[in-house]
Amino acid sequence: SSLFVYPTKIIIKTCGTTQLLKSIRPMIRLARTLGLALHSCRYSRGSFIFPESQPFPYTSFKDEVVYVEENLPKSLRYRKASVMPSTDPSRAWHVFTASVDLVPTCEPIVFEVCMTELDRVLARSFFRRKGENAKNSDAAGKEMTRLSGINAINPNAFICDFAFDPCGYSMNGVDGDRYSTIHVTPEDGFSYASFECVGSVYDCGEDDVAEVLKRAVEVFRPGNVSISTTYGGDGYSHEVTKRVERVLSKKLGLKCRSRLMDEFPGSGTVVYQTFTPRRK
Amino acid sequence: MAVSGFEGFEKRLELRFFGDDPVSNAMGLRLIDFESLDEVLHAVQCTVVSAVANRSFDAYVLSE
Repeated sequence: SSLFVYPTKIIIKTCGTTQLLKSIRPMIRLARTLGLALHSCRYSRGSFIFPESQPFPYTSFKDEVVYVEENLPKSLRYRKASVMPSTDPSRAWHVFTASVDLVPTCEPIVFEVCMTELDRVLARSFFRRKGENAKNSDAAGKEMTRLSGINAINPNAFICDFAFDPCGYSMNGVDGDRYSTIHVTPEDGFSYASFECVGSVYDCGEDDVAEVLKRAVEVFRPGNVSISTTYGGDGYSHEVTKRVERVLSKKLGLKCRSRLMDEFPGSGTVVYQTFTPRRK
Repeated sequence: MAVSGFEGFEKRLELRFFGDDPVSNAMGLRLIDFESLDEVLHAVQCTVVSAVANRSFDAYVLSE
């Protein structure tokens, strides 16, 4: 899980049965002591792998939306909740947004990648080796970063990594004002990895977002990939969507199985794409 | 839930704020002390295991 704190923005991403939405009210309260008021809220997630284990209000997306709305100021009046389906009924994308303004603020594009069925050999990099227990979690995390090739996704980023015991990995990447994050659980049968980063339609060359996403997916060679792309003030770029599909197809053999777009008042446009290997 | 207690797909929350005088308070939310952040994370059921910061933002790796 990760937390990013900017001067006027906070991003919290948690897995397991965490109670993420309980952070809304205290964060609004803390911000108020600094003279800051809430401008917008965005909650998103994929379909839970073990939905029956999630505590209230995560029992259904509808319950989550009710809970969030009860904790938001009335000034955030432009609101929308949407479940974006894919060809696989168990892989939908859930988004709720609320904003004070109807027009989105100019923000970088956010890419959220979810991967399941990780390549078994590559996933081994995220297990701590026997006899390595004495090594601290930071040192073990650095080794996982290097062995897996995560350090090559963005060579300019400073990486803060952590290895869990006996397996699992989290890292945050820091590159100027841009963050990235990866979370991995490598256990066969329910292996999962996520990658998230920000970018711009103007990034090119090694920084081209399609290339960055390709390098991230290549670390895990997963059986299923979904990419949610959120466009704020820059507006939707169909070229980015198509370029991601071209690069993942040409270089990783991943075929786009579904693509859906939805607009959120005051919060921009979300594109949800799912991929599986062409041979599947 | 799996034996390991694992649930892969994350929940993600993004909150954006605005102030009357952003120039005089350029650090904004970054001025929140660690104890207060830790209390929020306690409610969420996470703790900080690693942290890094630069001129633009603070990044924390959490326990879950």
